[in-house]
Amino acid sequence: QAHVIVLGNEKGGAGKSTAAMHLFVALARAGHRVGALDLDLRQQSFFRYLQNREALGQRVGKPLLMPERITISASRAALREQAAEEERAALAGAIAQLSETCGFVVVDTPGAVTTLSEAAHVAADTLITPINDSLVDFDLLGRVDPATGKVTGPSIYAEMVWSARQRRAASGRLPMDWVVLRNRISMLESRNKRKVGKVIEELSRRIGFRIAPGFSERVIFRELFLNGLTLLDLKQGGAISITMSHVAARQEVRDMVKALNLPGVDA
Amino acid sequence: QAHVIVLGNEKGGAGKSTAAMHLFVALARAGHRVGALDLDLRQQSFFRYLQNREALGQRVGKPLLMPERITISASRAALREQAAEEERAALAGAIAQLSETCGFVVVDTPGAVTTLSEAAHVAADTLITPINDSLVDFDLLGRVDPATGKVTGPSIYAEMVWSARQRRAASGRLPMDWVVLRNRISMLESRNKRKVGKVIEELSRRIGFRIAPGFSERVIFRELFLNGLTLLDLKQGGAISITMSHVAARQEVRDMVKALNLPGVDA
Ligand SMILES: Nc1ncnc2c1ncn2[C@@H]1O[C@H](COP(=O)(O)OP(=O)(O)OP(=O)(O)O)[C@@H](O)[C@H]1O
Ligand SMILES: Nc1ncnc2c1ncn2[C@@H]1O[C@H](COP(=O)(O)OP(=O)(O)OP(=O)(O)O)[C@@H](O)[C@H]1O
Ligand SMILES: [Mg+2]
Ligand SMILES: [Mg+2]
Repeated sequence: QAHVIVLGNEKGGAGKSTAAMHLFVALARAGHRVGALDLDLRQQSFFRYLQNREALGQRVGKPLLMPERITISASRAALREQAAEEERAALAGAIAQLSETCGFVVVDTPGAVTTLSEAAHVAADTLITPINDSLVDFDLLGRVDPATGKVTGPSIYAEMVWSARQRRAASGRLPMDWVVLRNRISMLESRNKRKVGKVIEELSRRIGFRIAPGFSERVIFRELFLNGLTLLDLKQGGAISITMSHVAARQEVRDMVKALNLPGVDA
Repeated sequence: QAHVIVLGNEKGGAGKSTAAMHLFVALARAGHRVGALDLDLRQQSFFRYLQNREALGQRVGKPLLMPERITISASRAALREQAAEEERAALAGAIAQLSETCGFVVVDTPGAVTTLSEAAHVAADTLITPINDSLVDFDLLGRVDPATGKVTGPSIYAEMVWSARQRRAASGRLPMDWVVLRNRISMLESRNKRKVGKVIEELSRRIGFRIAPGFSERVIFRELFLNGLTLLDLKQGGAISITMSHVAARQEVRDMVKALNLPGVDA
């Protein structure tokens, strides 16, 4: 089976789709065959980003690196339990099909808990959880005692991951590698930034996830969406001049990929 | 009935809960009685923020301004249609109950489309849609032609709002006032910032929403979550010294409230 990499965080706007797109481009440019699934069935930001990429390739007459995509649709069954069965089966089928030709499958999930996102977490060989540099986002990962600032335990998303890990173990699979990625980190030092860093460190020791070097708040991470491009696609001397921020952002993406320790990938 | 203000955007992380909290504090400090509903049934970021506020009041022995809250829970019915009926009825009941004592009801919704969020949009006298300063976020509001940069039409969230407006009109209510609020605006000028501004302006003319002055990316908007405070609660000479950024942020919140033209509210 292909190595399944899931972007998950039930907190909205953490950076799942952005990270999914940058990860796909990094793996594809390193020569790997990548499959893609977008389990955010309505929003489809990851697949919209890829559609924009495909359209650019057609406009300029030069195809761009694209993943193999399978579109999954919501079940229409009236009974919830039956709909859940159908969706779980559709996901398993899609992963099996992509595994025939791809070494990696990148799976984006919605900022909510759904049948498909829970099933994706069980299927994840690597789970990447982007998180805004904010205690509002952290609140879904871990609980903090406001009086002392200490972590008191896991929160609802960490508990969902925990139960996915248990189901994975019960089916005899290797444990998932869970990596938390701080995202939209401010360039300014602040009390808040240190506090978020501290509670993430504390929680990682308690519930066993690794912390990858994160992404800073940079316009380049979102500016190229309409053309389906990422900073990794920009060449020296091309239409968009490469700035210091692009060079730094490129290093941040490389550092993330390296931290993932993916099989067969030299960052 | 109370004036119902809904924070809505199916795009995750746009700033709905943050805006809901700052709006509640602004209205309460101006002497209005405010009810609160959190329709993000699992994440509950708005109610978590309020719980932290209540806990601070208890810790320091001085109660803080709090809204009247009603907690709505998900229906357990196995049939989707029955669950939807029950949830719509629960929302209508909660709004009616809060209307007995409150002039305003602030309703936070999840970053997804659910029965409750759709029903809330129909009930909204004022709908506030925060949006990140990004074409990724805009993609759910309007479609843009990548080749020309022109808006080609509404996207899926705008269409959901449109159908809520129609159902509202069918039940003989006054039209909702739809206000889009740019959020986490970068302090730096950029091509991206101008592009986003342009497409929001273009879409507002086509589908009829107003644009409120937005919030900049400022740590103070998220830093006080653990204590349930907002920058509006900070006093001169208190524990946290007031900086220029706080003064500017306070003005941004005031400008938002003023732009909402709420009945009986002098910003
Ligand atoms: N490092 C970054 N720098 C600047 N902007 C960013 C960065 N990462 C993400 N963004 C922007 O933040 C917003 C949220 O990111 P994104 O949509 O990828 O998150 P998500 O977790 O997929 O959200 P959802 O919960 O809606 O699926 C988008 O507008 C995106 O363009
Ligand atoms: N103006 C701002 N400046 C800095 N940070 C902000 C600002 N507005 C929101 N944030 C931060 O951005 C993140 C998303 O905001 P928030 O949780 O309010 O959005 P939301 O739309 O309610 O998300 P969800 O879709 O998960 O409900 C949070 O970490 C929050 O602290
Ligand atoms: Mg997404
Ligand atoms: Mg929210």
